This record gives sequence, C-alpha cells and structure tokens, in this order.
Amino acid sequence: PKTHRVMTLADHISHIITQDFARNQ
Amino acid sequence: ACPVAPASRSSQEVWDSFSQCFTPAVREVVEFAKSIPGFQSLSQHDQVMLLKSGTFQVLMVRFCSLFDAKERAVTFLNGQTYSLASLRALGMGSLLDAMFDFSEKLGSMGLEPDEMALFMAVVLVSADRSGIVDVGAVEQLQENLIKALRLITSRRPDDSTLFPKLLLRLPDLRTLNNHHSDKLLAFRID
Repeated sequence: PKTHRVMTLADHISHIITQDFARNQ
Repeated sequence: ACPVAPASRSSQEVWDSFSQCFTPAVREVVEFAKSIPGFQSLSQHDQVMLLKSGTFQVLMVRFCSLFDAKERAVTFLNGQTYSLASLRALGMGSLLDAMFDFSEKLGSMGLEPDEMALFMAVVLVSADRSGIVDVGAVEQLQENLIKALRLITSRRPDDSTLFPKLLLRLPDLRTLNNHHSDKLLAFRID
C-alpha cells in the first residue's frame, strides 16, 4: 500500500502558499 | 525548530520529520513577505508568484544561521546539533554542501538582524519574474528595497565593498534554487 506522498520541495512550497492565500481570502 | 530524528529512527522517519519542518518555515516566509512595505499592494496573483519562486531562496538565507561552516554541523532551534555526515543520510548531501558554502560567505559579512531581514526582502522580490503580471510594480518595489539595503553602507562608511558583495549572493541563491528546489520530500499518508 502507498504510505507516502512524495513531492518536490518547490511543489511543497507552492502548495502551502496557495493554501495560505486561499485561507486568507 | 524541527528536530531531525535521533539515530535510532529509520531514515524514512527522519525524512518525515525533515519534510514536516518545512511547512511552518514556509508559512513564516509568507508572513514575512506580507510585512514587507509595499508587498501587499502588489496584486494577489503577483504576491503568490513571487512567493512561489522566491520562498526557497529566502529559506536558504534563514537557515544560514543554523549552519556552522567551521564545524560542518547544523544546529536546529531545539538545540540538537547534527554533523554534515549524519545529515547525508537524508540524501541531501549536495544541497547541504552548497548550503555550507553559501552560509560561510553570507556569515562572513557580519550583517545585523535588520540588515539580514532587508536582504531577505530583496531576495524575495528579486525572484524569478516569469509568472508576474505587473513586472513594473515588482521592479519598483525591488528598487525601493535595494535603496533601503544601502543602509549597510551608511553604517560602514569605510567599507564600500560589502553592498556589492551582498548583491552578488543573489545569483548564488538562484543557483541554489535551480539545483535543489526539486529535491524530494515525502509525506506519510495515513
């Protein structure tokens, strides 16, 4: 079973930034 | 502040804890960006694009204070110190080597905390422009911040080389970013 989601540092950073701005909309 | 796991844990667990500690660090860069005078008058789209292209580089500057270039060791905010050799288990050897070199150069400049913050603001607004809509507004903001960064010369009238030397770190950071921001992180899916 797949136990880990792998992503690049850059994608992880982009994901958090998008999430942060969406939350503060 | 994130501890890298003690030796007893598997390298996957080390990976998990290392990946986890990026999340709060990124959020702090977003908060820092919002505090930069003029940043929030950019369009939201351009704010997001600058953050996406510049955050890794700002993190590299922030992490410099954790790196002891002489001892080749990293001390996390919780006081745990790890030698470069032990951190190589994370598979980020090349990034760590580059970080030691960069932090040695930046550290040798002896910047004050407010000067380092101004430098990080310049780093962020000097990031890649490819996704930016209003390039003019970003360049105006960059110009204002670089003007403010000249503070380091007015504080050290007898050292006119520090300012140009500091700006020469920007291409270093871009290289660090291009070489290493595609490093993989792994998150447990429970």
